Amino acid sequence: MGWAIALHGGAGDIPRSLPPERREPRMATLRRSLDLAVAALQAGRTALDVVELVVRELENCPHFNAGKGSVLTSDGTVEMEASIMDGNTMSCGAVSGLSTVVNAISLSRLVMEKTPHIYLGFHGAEAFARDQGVETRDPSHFITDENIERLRQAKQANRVQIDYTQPMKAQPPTDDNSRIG
Amino acid sequence: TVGCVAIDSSGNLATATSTGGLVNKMAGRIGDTPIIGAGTYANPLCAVSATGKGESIIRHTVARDVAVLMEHRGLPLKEAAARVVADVPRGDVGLVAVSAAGEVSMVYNTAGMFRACATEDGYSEVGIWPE
Repeated sequence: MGWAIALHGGAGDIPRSLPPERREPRMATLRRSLDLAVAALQAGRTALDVVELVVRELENCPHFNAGKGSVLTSDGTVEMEASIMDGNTMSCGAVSGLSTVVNAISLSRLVMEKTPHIYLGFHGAEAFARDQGVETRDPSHFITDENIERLRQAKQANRVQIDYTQPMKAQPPTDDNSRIG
Repeated sequence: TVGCVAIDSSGNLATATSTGGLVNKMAGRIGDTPIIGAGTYANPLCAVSATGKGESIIRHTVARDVAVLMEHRGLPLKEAAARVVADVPRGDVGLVAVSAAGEVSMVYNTAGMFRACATEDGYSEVGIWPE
């Protein structure tokens, strides 16, 4: 059947009324990422290289909830996480709790390839990132005005939001876990 | 959340997923994305990357279940993915997946999912909502 590729930028309550200025930058990044992937596969790059380069492209786009553009915790901080897995060898790597690493997906690949472990989190993952010399930035680099506003809305509504949840009126606290994610 | 799955010309499969998590999440909260078998999974049969509400995806071990239905029930990718997504609470999950046969599946039970795919035989798609 030859090569094949599929990618996503998040699922959720995406309204059909999404204005063009919110929709087009995301669609343009999806198309650009798809073109990158097809060219890489046609050039004979491995599936592992291709999924990493596509996710890096999406992490670097501020319109998606990963890397730059990550949504904010209740403390107003970013905690990024990622994982990667090779189907043939079932090798895998994962990281959590990152606040300075520009491409979490590449750090997860380094965990897979350079450590005997699968998963590193928080300060251990940050120390490994410095040790490996991956690109890091000040946490403020990842925070966008749009996500500051989204956090404000979520706090006002006293709920957590998955990608693209639309602002709602303040909800009375319920006893399900929607208030704490 | 963003993710990508691929099979290359040599038949190797891989998956990658990355996220900032949930808006207003508690500090220290881990979602499905870094949990192998929940938001991300690949074996020699298929590669899967999921997105949505992490707590639901973890409970339903979404990515691994797609592979299990293929492996143990012999379901084709599209049917396996559709069945797994149908079992997760509505509005909580979407996923992209490829199989060793080069099939592609992009399925979700939310209002929409930003998605794109292409195959060597020339098919490609970029979309948000159900066609």
